[in-house]
Amino acid sequence: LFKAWTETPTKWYPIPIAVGALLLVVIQYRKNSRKRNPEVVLDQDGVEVVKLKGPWQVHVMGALPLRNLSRLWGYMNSLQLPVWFRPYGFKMYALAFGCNLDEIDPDDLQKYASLGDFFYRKLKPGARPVDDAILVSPADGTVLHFGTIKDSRVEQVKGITYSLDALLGVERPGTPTAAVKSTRSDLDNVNDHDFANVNGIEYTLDQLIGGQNSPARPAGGTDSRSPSPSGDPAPQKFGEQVDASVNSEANLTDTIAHDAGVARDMGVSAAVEGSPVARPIARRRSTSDKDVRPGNSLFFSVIYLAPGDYHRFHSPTAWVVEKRRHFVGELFSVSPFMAKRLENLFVLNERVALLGRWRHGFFGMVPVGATNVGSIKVNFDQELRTNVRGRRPPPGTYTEAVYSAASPILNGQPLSFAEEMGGFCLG
Amino acid sequence: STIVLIFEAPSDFEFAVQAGQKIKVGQKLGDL
Repeated sequence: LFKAWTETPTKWYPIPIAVGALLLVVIQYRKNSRKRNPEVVLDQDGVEVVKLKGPWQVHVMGALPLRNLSRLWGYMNSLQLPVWFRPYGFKMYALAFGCNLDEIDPDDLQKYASLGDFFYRKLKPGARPVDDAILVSPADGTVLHFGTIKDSRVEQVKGITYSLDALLGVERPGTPTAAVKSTRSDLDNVNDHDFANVNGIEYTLDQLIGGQNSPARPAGGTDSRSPSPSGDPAPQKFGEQVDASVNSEANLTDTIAHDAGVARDMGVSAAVEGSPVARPIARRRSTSDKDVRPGNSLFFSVIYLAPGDYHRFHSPTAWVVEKRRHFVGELFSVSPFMAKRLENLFVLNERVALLGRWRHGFFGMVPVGATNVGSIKVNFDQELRTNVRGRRPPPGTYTEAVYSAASPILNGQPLSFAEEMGGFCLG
Repeated sequence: STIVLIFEAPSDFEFAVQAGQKIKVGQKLGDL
């Protein structure tokens, strides 16, 4: 074999230039036609079926048990560190990942029991001045991409797009999908105090979206507000009453003042001290770019949070969150390296789509999890549980909760400029 | 981790950032 390999003479033959040119034309044609006709597979409802696509490295990543690894990572980083070690360990971490220790609150590193605690650190008041613009950054990070949405396609990186419907989800009334729970549209025809039956589980409308007999909002500011009992996949969640009693008149006054502030920032003249019937802005259900108001467009922006960044996120404007959709998915890394290689990265990963409205129409914010930070917290949604063990629902399905009870006046969870909304935790 | 914002705005909305730019909470992302 060695002899044959080394001694067999290689004979080179010239091929006609035309054949070579033809070959190049064919290769170029195939490349272009692949770009023009991406392999988009639609399901029976016409919604794109998202599959893992990319080079071999992506498929190797897809074969790894990323969710289990993420939970293990979270467990390891929740272990308490020796008090003497904490300053050294966190200073090393800060040096490696570029954290600014001067702005953290508390600044005594011994008070952070674990790396997970330190990762989810708070900032000192005033550490982040808020610009007087209509849209500010919701997080510390790097702007990966931004632009306008055309034909309901969002651009991940130059030339690679994903479906807006796949990212935010579409309402599929009547679809017998166990993971999709009730939406407002399911309830629009239900009278107060009636029983709605979704997926075979009964509950009262008051329990679901809050009514006159439902408890009022909780006291203690926005962090303690609870959504109406959500459409969580676990049946025991239904009928469970969230503690939402008002403890003092003063806190209720604060809450109303907060909502009034948000309404004012949204350009709404809501009768906040009057009866809770005002729904000042027309509710828009569609996120399609074909349905935006005349003169408006749909825009997108992607911000990547590196491991050393402050990992809480804030409200980028004054808006009202009407609902959230929790998509259980993979937990690929969302680093720029992967974003350039893995198509549909943000659609494949676990994410929480917070959908609502601001003064110019539809507004949505989607925190997307990753391998090291698989847990997403939303302060005003105590029911939300991300990166949990258990059977995975079919791709593209989601659980949904509405926040109608949070503010009957604004019919959702009002958020003011730069108000803290939640964050990402390790594992 | 990543945050994706999707929003409707008047067509003359302009982003005030560049791709690859570092940004902080509360910093201007865009304006009319």
